[in-house]
Amino acid sequence: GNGNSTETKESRRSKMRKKIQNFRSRRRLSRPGSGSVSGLASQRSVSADDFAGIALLTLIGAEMKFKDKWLACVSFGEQTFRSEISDSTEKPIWNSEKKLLLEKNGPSLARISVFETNRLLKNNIVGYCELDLLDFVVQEPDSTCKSFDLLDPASSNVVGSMFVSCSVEDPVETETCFAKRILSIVDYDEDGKLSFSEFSDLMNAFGNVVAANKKEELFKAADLNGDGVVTIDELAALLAVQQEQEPIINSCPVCGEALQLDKLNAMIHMTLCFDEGTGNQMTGGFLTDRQASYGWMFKLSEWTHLSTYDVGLNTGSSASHIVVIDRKTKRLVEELIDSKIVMSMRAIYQSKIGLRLMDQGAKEILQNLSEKQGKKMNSVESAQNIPSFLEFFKDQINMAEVKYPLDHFKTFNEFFVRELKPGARPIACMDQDDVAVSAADCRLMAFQSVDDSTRFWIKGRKFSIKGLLGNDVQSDAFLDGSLVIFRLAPQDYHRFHSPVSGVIEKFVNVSGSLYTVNPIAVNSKYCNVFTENKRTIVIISTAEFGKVAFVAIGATMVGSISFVRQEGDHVKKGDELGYFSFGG
Amino acid sequence: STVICVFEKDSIKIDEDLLANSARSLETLVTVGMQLGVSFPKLENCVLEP
Repeated sequence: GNGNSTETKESRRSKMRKKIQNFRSRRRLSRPGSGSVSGLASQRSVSADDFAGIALLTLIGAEMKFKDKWLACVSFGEQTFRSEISDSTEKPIWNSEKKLLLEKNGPSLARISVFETNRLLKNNIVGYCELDLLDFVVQEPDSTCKSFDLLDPASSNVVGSMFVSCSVEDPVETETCFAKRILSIVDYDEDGKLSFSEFSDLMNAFGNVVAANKKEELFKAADLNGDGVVTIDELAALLAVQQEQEPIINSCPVCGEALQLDKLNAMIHMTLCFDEGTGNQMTGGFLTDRQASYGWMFKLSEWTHLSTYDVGLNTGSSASHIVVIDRKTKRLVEELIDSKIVMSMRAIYQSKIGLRLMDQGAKEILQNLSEKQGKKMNSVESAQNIPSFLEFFKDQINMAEVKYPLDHFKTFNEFFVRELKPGARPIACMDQDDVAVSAADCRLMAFQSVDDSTRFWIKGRKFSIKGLLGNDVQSDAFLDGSLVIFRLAPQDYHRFHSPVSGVIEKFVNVSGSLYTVNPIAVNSKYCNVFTENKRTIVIISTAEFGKVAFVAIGATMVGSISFVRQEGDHVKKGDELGYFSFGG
Repeated sequence: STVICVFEKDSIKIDEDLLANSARSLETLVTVGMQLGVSFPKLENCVLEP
């Protein structure tokens, strides 16, 4: 059918209105007692008869009687959300949105409180109002702005006005949008089509353990012309039908919660979860470390298998690969990464939705996770992880070249920044300072010009040399320069060395995010890893190459950058400059 | 984690094999101390024969 026609929209709207009116009249007859439980669908089951819809509440602004910085809070059921803080004004504007679950027998009364915020008084409540969201949407189905008196909680005097709008999403539209949205996450190239492997990844993310042939069967059913890809619309339709027969979605890919309820509950849960943190949303409740640690959307780094979150690296069918070429052997080598991690990284770093989510709070989670990881990896208990790490990378870590024996390392971080025996890394043309050498054991990309680097590799739209070096480095001489990128993988020796001989002129620290530096992020047009991540720039002055800018960039989990040299030191090429370790 | 080295324009001639792999968007596995490239002879240091 044509879901976009005005007639269809009108008829849906009137159906919706009727439905809500029915709920209202039934509620009046049988209003439940106090103490009803509210919240996400995961917390209790919602039957189709009970489901009234997902209400979009917008706190537009307020008119107060004096100038201040203001914030508004909404309490609904057991949940409380808050807006951003306004500018100092008598008429704060927030335009903060929150999607709330409306159920026939669930909470419908929202209490909005307005606080003044300043250094002396902190958050001091000035006024509040209460509104019944079901009443609101029945009386104002088109979500027009409505004003409410704000009352002083002590005297009940009117202290201002609150402007609010609220609308209910048509359940049919909620369902359609949800299906398209969740499928679009694995549509990595955003062409509106899904390959079988993308579809298979999605099934894994849903915690579905259906056999491979079942997935194939399902996929083929949608691929009507047999060209190996299906459109998102086709697949959404198929999923809707299949879901009626047996549940495909077993766990929420965002928060990781097990979804043992019916399709409706799964859909409501995930709709609310996906919306959390996107757009101009009120904040509250969801982005906790615990929830973050369960969902694949937050398994954002190839380092995650070393964390407490027990992802585990898989080999075989569930592993993905990054292919690199070994310079010594001239052979292609595969770097194993768990496919769930690859999928998470692609979902976050290669989509607008993902990056928007990142902007709204997930950045802080990355920072917190990295800091926690640093503490954990500095604990004595963390040394227990060393043998399994060595076992996993047994072909890639040569303990014979490590300076100290295994029992020397008291923590995982100590092992992680292990030194090598003298001579383990011969330096090319040691006596010729006009030959530059590799700064790290790594996967390297080299470009004669910055233009080449952006053509072949760095896809972040905001990348520039000026952005990379920051405002405190005179970057003019480097603008059209050559670029060499040394990427360190988990198993690599994590100390970095000077690629040239010269004098260290200065160190400049730039604070920033801790995005992954995996090619998935570097190759994303939406993500600007090299210009947004935390980093330290070292300027080395040389006789043969002029000035060389050495930029050490921190990443998720491995955000700690330490140097063993100081300003004014003379370094010979191959000399150690410092190391990366676990931390924020 | 990653290190990026930026050289001034025309100060280094990077080894061909590294450039060729990178132009195919293929990373090259290297170890500390392997050759990256050589400095271009500075024009001011060149003396033209009469």
